[in-house]
Amino acid sequence: AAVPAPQASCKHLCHRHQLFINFRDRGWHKWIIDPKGFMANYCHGDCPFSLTTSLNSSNYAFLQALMHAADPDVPQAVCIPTRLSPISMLYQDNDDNVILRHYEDMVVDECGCG
Amino acid sequence: FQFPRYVFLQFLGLDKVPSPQKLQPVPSILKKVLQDREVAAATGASPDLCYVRELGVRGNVLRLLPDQGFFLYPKKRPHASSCLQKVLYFNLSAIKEQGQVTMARLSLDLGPSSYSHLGPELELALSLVQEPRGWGRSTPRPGKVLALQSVPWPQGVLNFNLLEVAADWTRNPQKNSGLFLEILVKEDRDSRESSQLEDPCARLRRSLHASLLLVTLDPEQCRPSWKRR
Repeated sequence: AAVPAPQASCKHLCHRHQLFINFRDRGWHKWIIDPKGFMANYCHGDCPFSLTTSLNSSNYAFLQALMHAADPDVPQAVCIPTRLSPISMLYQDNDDNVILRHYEDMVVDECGCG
Repeated sequence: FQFPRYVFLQFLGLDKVPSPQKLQPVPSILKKVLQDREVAAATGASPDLCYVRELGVRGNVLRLLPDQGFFLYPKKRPHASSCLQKVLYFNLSAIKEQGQVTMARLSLDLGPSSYSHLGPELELALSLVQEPRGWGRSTPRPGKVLALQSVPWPQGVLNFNLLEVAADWTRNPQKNSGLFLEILVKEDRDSRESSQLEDPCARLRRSLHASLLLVTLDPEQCRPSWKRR
């Protein structure tokens, strides 16, 4: 039987949203030397079955969306990061050591349904 | 809703929120590495985060440790040419990850012109502090010599490779008794009275600045790359 496609407007579809994390807002600028903040971004939006193939989805997301349509107890595919990139942070610890460390997967570059 | 601060601190490898009185100066090498990474991120390049290209070593954490040592003022000058003695101490306890030290570079900045009046040449001796052999001995003494170097004229920052020493200290923290630095003045005794040395040596004491640049590799985050046959 044909599965009815849920209505979803474009702006509610899964995509990347801008999110800037400002260290000053949290008072962390007193010990984080650089950067002052970074564009972390986040993923949010619907993953309707009808569009899972076009929303940068995994094959599994497609199957999960299909199963959700057939059985609502199976959760819907969700909007998640599909490509992340690192940042480097320079900060000072309690022993006055200046530390430069690289952190993987800190910035969301792309989103998709998974 | 309170953001669980400890989660972020744990993520950074810290126990509590640092509250520095003032931010330490950032050495140019750390700035350079940071800038290069920012440029790479902006251009979409994906550099190897476990290799510090600027230093030519593997590693994913760079630390600049300030010297927490102290000057020694022996009642009797050990040699006529002795200018200053200092214990250099670097607290490595902050290194909590089971990291492998891949680089340890001691930098000694004698100051731009602090000893230009001293005369022809300085001699610098760097040793391990002799480990205490008994209770009650408080005066540190030089042990195994790590470097002997002549410094004929002011030449900026002097660097020493301390990889083996630092690796040993991180594995066995109890062995870290510090380093013994002695600066000697190669003087012409006929032309120079020892009392004349006092003032320039005092200037040298004020301007001397030591730091240890340490690069570590966290095997959890940096797995060895598979080699193709």
